[in-house]
Amino acid sequence: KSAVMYIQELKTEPRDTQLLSCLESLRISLNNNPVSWVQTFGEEGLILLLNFLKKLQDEKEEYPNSGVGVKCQHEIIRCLKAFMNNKYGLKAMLMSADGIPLLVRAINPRVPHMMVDAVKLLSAICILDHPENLHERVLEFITALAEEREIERFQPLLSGMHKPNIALKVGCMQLINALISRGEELDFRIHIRSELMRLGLRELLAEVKNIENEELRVQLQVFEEQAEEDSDDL
Amino acid sequence: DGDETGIMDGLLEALQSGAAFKRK
Repeated sequence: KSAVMYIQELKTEPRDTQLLSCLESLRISLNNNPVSWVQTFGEEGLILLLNFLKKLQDEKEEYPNSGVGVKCQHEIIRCLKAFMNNKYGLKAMLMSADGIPLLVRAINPRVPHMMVDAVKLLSAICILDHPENLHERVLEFITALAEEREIERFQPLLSGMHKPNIALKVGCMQLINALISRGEELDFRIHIRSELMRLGLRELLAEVKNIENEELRVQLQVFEEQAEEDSDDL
Repeated sequence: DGDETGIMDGLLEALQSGAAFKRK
């Protein structure tokens, strides 16, 4: 199918399994076609995907156990990853008003597999070289959503760390490291760490240290080394 | 130019290996 055909199909507002199958096929096309194909899918396609994600996230709050809806949300996030895997798509995603906030809303510990992909994409956005400090933008949206939900802003990440899914623990630590390490001010970095520790990260770190997993070990080491360096500087 | 591909893959790899966090 051409990029235009996907746009036409998405415009017919498919639902449930029809939407899921369209998204699965779109993800494969986005991953396997040249950038020119992604450019044809373009901003129009991106906006359609983001609108679907927004609608599904809103529905999810009303009907929390709709399995297909959650699968569609996850598939959209996979499509976004494929869309953003080139300069054109990444730029379009960063320019869209809803891109980052919708990824932040996908940080949902009740859906661990989707959360892994969301936190990884957000971590990648945080470390991008960009004139605007993107880690600040990510943190602003995390903070705003937590205020809306009246919870501590890092609670969803801590809840993710509590889950048995090791990839999710790695993803959460990646985002924590990305948010902290991009902070230019020592005070900022120390503040974020102490906020996390106060929420229970200290106890969690002691626990997850015993898990034998190379990717997790790398993230824990980054966290501890940077904390030590900052502590020495202080 | 929007032709550069594999950007996300590269960033995710740098995050995973820890290379993204090396201080200058």
